Amino acid sequence: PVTEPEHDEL
Amino acid sequence: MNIFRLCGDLSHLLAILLLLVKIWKTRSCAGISGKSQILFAIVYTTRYLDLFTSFVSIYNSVMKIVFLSASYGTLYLMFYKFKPTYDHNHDSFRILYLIVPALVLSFVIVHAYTLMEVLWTYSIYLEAVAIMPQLFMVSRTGEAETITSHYLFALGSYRALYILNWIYRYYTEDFLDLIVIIAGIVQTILYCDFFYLYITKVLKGKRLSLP
Repeated sequence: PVTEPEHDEL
Repeated sequence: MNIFRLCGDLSHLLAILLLLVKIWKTRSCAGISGKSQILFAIVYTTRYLDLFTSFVSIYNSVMKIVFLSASYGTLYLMFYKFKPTYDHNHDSFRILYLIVPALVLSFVIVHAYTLMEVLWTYSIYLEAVAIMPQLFMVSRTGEAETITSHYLFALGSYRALYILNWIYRYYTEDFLDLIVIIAGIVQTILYCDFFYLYITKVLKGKRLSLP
């Protein structure tokens, strides 16, 4: 599966 | 969360609310680029779709909802409620020249090929250039109202503060997201000319007018 980065900023 | 990001977010929030209140109080959107506002609405919509798929913090979710609502509220005021005051003759930047290349780039340089990730990347690229119609409008009319200048300064400062936040995060958390960092630097560079005029004119009590 493709892993997406987690975006924790706005 | 660090002090740079918090200040950046607050600056961003201030900019958006300042614009909304200015239009509401003066019952006019003269001097504001509707095209930039459309681009910002696309930016927030494509980036904050993740409200439905991932949760980071109450703070993030609330800010996302505020940005989205304020952005669509601004569009409503500009294109519906105070439409007669919208200066479309001077708002002549072709936004397809920004929308299409940003879309192409988001398929070429992206962290992962998933719908949400491509949309997030697109929002980052489009945000970097979304202010161009507004800056073009200021250059065409040769001036900007003081409150519009404050809006632009707050909006430009937000990404500049985020750059400090990324430097801080690189050293403290090993955080390095080149897509957002490079786009953020481009975004900030676009404001440099304006920052210069703001500091040399508006802060000294003068109206922002171009020679």
